[in-house]
Amino acid sequence: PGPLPLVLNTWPFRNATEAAWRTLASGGSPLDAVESGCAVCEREQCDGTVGFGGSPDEFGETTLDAMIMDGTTMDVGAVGALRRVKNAIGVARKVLEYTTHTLLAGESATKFAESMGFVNEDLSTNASRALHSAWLARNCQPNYWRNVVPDASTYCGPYKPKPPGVSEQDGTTCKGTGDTHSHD
Amino acid sequence: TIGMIVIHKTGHTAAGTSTNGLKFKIPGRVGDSPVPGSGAYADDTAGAAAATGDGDTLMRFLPSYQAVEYMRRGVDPTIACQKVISRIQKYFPKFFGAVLCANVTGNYGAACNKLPTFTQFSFMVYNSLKNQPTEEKVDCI
Repeated sequence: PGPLPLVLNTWPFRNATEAAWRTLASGGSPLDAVESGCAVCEREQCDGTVGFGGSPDEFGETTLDAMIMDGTTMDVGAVGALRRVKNAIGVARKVLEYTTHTLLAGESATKFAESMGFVNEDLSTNASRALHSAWLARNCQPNYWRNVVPDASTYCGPYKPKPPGVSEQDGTTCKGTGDTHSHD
Repeated sequence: TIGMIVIHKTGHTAAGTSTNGLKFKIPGRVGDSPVPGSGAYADDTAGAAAATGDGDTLMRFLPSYQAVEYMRRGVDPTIACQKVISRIQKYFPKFFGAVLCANVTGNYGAACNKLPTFTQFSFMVYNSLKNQPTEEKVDCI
């Protein structure tokens, strides 16, 4: 058997590992450790794929996804497409502790977060705004549309469904292309 | 995306994720990370797992749940992770993804899908044998 306790996390986000370990060492629960470790990455915007100021959507907005699961009670709290609140894992923990739901999403999840005392604030930064502007300047490439007009592999939207009978557009614009530069 | 697994010395487990998702996503798009059983999964009676990568593909296979169920049957954590990656590979050979696995005795492993631009997956480990967080890497399969 391997030695316990154990903290593991994806990618070399060292500060997150350290924070989780410290939380355990000071008597925190595994849930506290997961929450504190992930919150470090939200604050530090770990490699731009966690937290505010990264991965703007087509409108230029950054939205956040997070979940936390208790392996003893099988209880879960999660938020999807959370808008305008930075501490997504903290909101997920509140969903777990103060509701019998599992997953809250979108604008209403923001209202729940505000009721739990979280600050409603802009998640964009100069960096995310620059990312979005550069994407618009590249005719919105890459994007996740297919079978639409205008041709999504060449133009920005707005898009409409391609009329029936017109030849199928290659659906692998971004799917399965091994694109490792944009991921969850 | 950060996916995290914590196992207390008492054997209690927890897992979680946090991400800002896919760049230039269609507004309203939610990835695999907040989906229990996909982004992460924890069960004191079997272990815990977490995943990262192309969430639109990953979430269809519930990789974290599947890895924990393999470990529930006694499969070694590294093998459990590899079996999950292989399962997805069959349908989407070029998907981008990696999975972390740990069983309740503290053994752990990881696996990832090999791509020309992704041949190794690096992750962080801290346990009572180490006096600081340690980066480890696995070769992708």
